[in-house]
Amino acid sequence: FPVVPEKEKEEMQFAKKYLENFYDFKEGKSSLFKAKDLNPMSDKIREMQSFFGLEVTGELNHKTLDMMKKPRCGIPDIRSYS
Amino acid sequence: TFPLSPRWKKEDVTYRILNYTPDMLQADVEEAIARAFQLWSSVTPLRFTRVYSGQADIMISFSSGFHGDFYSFDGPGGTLAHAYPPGSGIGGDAHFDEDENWTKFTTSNGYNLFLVAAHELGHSLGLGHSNVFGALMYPIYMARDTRDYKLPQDDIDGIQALYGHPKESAALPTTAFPPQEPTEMTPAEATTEMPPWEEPTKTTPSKTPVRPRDCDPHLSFDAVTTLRGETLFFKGSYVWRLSPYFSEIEHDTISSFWPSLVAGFDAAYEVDKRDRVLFFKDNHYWAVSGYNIEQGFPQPIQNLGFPTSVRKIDAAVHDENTKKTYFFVGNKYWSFNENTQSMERGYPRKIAADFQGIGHTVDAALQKNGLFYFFHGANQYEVDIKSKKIIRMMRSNSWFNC
Repeated sequence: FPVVPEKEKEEMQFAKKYLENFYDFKEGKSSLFKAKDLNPMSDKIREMQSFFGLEVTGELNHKTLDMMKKPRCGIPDIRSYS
Repeated sequence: TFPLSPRWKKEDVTYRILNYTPDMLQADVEEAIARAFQLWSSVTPLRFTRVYSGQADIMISFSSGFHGDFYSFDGPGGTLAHAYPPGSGIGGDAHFDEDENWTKFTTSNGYNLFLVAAHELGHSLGLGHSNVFGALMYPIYMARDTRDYKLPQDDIDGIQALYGHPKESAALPTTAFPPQEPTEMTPAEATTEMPPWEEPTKTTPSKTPVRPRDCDPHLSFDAVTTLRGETLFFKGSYVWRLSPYFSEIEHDTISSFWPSLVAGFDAAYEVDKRDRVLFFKDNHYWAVSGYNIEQGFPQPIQNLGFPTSVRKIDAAVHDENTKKTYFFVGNKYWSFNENTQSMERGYPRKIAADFQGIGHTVDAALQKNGLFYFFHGANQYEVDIKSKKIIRMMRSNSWFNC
């Protein structure tokens, strides 16, 4: 289900943390070769959606958020522990 | 596998259980771990030996929060456990979050230690996450029956890519504990006294064994409600989900949203300011917030002020402007004040007396776009909230673009 509006900010923070933990997302990390990197989270959301077979939109929709909230293993999905 | 495919360079691997969770008997923890190892040893040449002191290849522990590595646990839910790829020191070690409720059963009240341990030990042996849904190495916890659990092919392929196939003589179990099948128990079975909403005599059987077509001209609904901007139509165990976020109607079942609720709602309504939806079935009601069922439910409908002679609600609808909820029972309706949480005086009244033209019972009711919609069989009446007059009549499934 969609999130209640007052929770949106909280959910965004949650998603950011999830992507940092499991998809190597680093805020502010930008590519020298990309002129526009307006939403660096989108790429990571796409990566996560692709991994789980969700519709790849790059948007934090409710299905993506639902998947992020499921209990899971703490090992990252796309990189090894360092 | 992990980058560079780390693996144990030997076939005899040791493990040690450093501590136990208080959630389970120690013997059950030991059995769950041994069974988890046995899954992997049955398809590889690996042999696992438990040691009781000193350094083992795989050190197994339960802890919460920060526990000495760079990956602190996060309290109940979220991350359940993690394990490190083969290597020296912390390599191969498996950590389980003590803030979870660990169990040997497959229930909704805890996490099955055998399933989680089997997954984590896959990491300890060198497997990374799989994106194959249903694989043991899929990163999301999925409760499933662990009796006679077989390692999925994707996991077998992965582990055999690292270690090869088992030797012919290695068909016997190599762990200290032969695999035993715990007795599965559902929460209902675990309860000696069956709660009233689960008594067979009080459960209304599902009205529709098969999902009707969206555009079936005879389609009727048991209950309709909004939920966070979406509209849910209920019939039997089925849900039609109309959302501004997707163009198509989504087809679901009640159990996919709320597994513990019994299908066949009589009525439902949302109080969106409280992010709460109430579901009615027979003489009980439940409050949910999104996917979560609020604690303390079900409650008897008499708690809302109904006399004991009212055994079920036909329909309910909430008016956000007046903060009143109308309950439809037979040919009468009641008005409930959500602010004072009490029934209003002067009710029940005849539906036809106030809603002229509605001379029959109401199956389901909805408040949407500033209007009421009353459903009766395959028909639906659009009603002005203030004047309570019928604006037009439509088919019940007019929402499905038929």
